[in-house]
Order: sequence, then C-alpha cells, then structure tokens
Amino acid sequence: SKFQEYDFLQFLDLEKAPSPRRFQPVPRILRKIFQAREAAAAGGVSQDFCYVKELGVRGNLLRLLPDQGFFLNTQNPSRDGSCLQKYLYFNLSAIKEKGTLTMARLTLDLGPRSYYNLGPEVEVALSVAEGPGVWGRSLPKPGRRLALQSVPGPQGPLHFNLQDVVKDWNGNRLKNLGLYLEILAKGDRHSGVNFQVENTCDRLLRSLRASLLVVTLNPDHCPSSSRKRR
Amino acid sequence: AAIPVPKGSCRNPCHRHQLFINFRDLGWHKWIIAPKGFMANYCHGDCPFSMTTYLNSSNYAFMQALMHAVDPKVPKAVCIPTKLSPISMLYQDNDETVILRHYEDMVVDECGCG
Repeated sequence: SKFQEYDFLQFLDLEKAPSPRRFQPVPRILRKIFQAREAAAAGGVSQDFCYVKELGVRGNLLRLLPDQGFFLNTQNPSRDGSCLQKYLYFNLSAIKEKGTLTMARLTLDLGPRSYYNLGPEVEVALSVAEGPGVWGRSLPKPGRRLALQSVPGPQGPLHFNLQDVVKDWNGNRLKNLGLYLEILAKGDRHSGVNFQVENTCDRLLRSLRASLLVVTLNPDHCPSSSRKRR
Repeated sequence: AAIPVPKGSCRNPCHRHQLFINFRDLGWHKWIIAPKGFMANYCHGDCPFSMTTYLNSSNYAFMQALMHAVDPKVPKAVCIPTKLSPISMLYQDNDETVILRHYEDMVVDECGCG
C-alpha cells in the first residue's frame, strides 16, 4: 500500500501504468537489440545508448506501431494485375515524448517463408494516402509515391525507410500517417499462370501484416554527439 | 572482490547488497514484456574515516568525515554508488505499441564512501 506507483511511473516518463488487452508479438529486431544490450550490460561493456547500431541511427527509444488500416479490395486480381490495395494507418500521436524522429521504417510482412511455395513476381507500390474524407466517407486514394519495388516470390518481411515521414514529423509533429499500399501481380495471364497469381494474391490478403518502427532521440537523455561524456 | 578490512575497525563496512526486483510483485508484469525483473544492488554500510583509505571513496568523503569530526551534527560520509549501469525495458502501452527503452544509471555496480 506504500507503493506510490504513480510517482515511479512519472519518473520513467510514463503517464500511468499501461494495461494492454493482450501482448503483441515482439518483433525480431527489438528482441535482438534488447538481448544485445542486456548481454553488454551483464558483461560490463560500455554502450552508447543514444545510438542504435543495429539500425545505424541515433535514438534512445524504439517504438513499433501497429497498422490500424483496412483493405480496400478483397476481390480476385483485376485485369491490370492489381492484387490488393490496402490503406495503412499509423497513430503517431502515441509518440508523446519530446525529441526528434530519426527513423521511420515500414515493415510489410508478406507471410511465412516457404521453400516450395514461391509465387510469381509482384510489384509493391507505396504512396502517401489522400483522404479518407470527413468521417471516412470517401475511400483513400494514392498520392505522392514513396516507393516502388519488385519482389520475386513474395515472402518474408520487406522494409521501407520513410525519410519523408521523418522530415514531415520533425517539421510539424504529424498526429497520424496514412499510406496507400498496392500490390500488383506480374503473372502472364495468357500463359496459364493465372492460377498461381490468384493463389499468391489470396495468400497475401490473408497473411499481410504491416508495422511502423519509429526511433526517437530525446535531447535531454542524449546530448549532441560533439559533447562526449567524460 | 572482498575488501580486506582492518580487524575491529568496522563491523559493517560500505558495500553493495543484492536485491531482486520482480515486476510481478509490483503488478508491472501486465505491461512489461522483458525482463521479468532485474537484479538490483543497493549500497549499505558504514564509512568511518579510517575505512575510506581501504574502500573506494571520494575526496568529498574526506571532507565530510573532517566536518563530522569538527561538528558531530554534520552527518558522516555515507555509502554511495560509484558506478552505475543501465536497464533496458521492453514493454507495451495501451495503443498496442511495443516499446524498447533504455534507462541509464539505474543499477548500482560499485559502491564507495561519499
């Protein structure tokens, strides 16, 4: 009863004790960094906590934001090869601490790797989403193109470093981020591989997961690199 | 490593003691993914002036002991951390966000008189 939880949490820069409904899976990269830092601390190795060497950026807080968007089509592949379109939505207002954003990395998990189940090549197009309108009445549309990448045999994770998002957030702290994702299948519809294309699109619809890894640097905890700690 | 202590000079010299903090005891296991807890150390023990030559001690400890000798109302030198290490925490907030954060200078590695 003497445990003043509120005061302790304030010290840790937390407003209150979180009470998540369920634990999210811990992404491999965060687990790897955590284990490396624990091992270094246990071994007494000095570390720069304001540099994430695994990602090659400065920062002292890593946050993995889940995608809260929705699919825009769940039909079979269209004639132009469009496999799926998804509106990706990330709530950036969760980043409450002061400081600068040093990295925003989007990860698209295209499903488990399988040696036997290589699908046809797909093209992944990522754009800034325009809309949706007031109360989400109109559907989001693709705006400024951020990335276009061909992926042979779509499996496993794909990473996109979103430098523009970093600049925009540091300029005027965006409350949220909406992205338009389109995946196009590049199968030849006249050579009997259409079945494979449909299979791949169906699999991607079921297994596609997106997340945004953001790294922030708090100047209070991380003085500029020119001022070396004595 | 054990520090050789002059016989009869001090029964309870300054050194670090271990205490395991289990997040479950605080109810924090509901949101902290890892670690489950951590082995923390705290400093405890006496710092009589004769000991400061044997223990890791600051110049401030000498001044504090000198002041205490002149005026006993001034507190003695105390057992303080001289080397600290960080803690990394992997936790989840209410927005289903997974967060990895480092807190510097959280665990006492070495003690001394100060």
